[in-house]
Amino acid sequence: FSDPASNLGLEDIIRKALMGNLEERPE
Amino acid sequence: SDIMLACPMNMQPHADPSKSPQEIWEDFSLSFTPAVKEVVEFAKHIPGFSSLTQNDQVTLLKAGTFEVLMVRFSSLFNVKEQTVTFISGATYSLEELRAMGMSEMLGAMFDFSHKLATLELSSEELGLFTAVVLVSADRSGIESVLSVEQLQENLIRALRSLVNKSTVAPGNNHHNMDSPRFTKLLLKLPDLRTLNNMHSEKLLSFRID
Repeated sequence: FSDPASNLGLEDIIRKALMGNLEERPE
Repeated sequence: SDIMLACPMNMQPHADPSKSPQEIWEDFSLSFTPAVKEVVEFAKHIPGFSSLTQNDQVTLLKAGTFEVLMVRFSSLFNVKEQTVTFISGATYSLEELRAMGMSEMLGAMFDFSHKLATLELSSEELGLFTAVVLVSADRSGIESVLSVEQLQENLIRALRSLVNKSTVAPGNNHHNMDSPRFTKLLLKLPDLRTLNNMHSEKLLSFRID
């Protein structure tokens, strides 16, 4: 757990938002 | 036992006890996703940001999103009333927040919010300052440091010009001198780094728990 941002799934959200295709994440 | 993620970006800081830690974590993620998306949209509108490599854009956003949100939502910290309003609209007192485990960081966050508010930034100044917060060439993992440095310098120059213009009285010809307001504003950058580090430690402790 050395990278809190990765733990939060932040990178995934950021990459999708940058590409303009952020979709609702499944619950 | 009760799980509490006392973050202003969390719609449900008091988690449903019937949910698993994984589900609670996912609910939290869904809570802050719109705010993160707004930060990304903000970044896209910074002139020159989209010209950086995609990896550098991601690196800057990963490292700086907390700091941008801290600036953006600093008004949620009511220093006078000693309360914090979460994005859900719920307002919590200092005692409630401490009971929720938000102790060590809280004072530093109030302090930052108070100092930022005293600078009385216009929306234009706040926007440019936020861009400077995000475009920091010293974040670890930057591939093209020169490109980020160049953009950072341009943004700081624009911020300096804007803040000095609004602060220095007409007729004052000390063009080479920065206004104390600009200096104070730049000193908020290391404060934000400290808060970011504290926040990361907090997140780590939650994940390990």
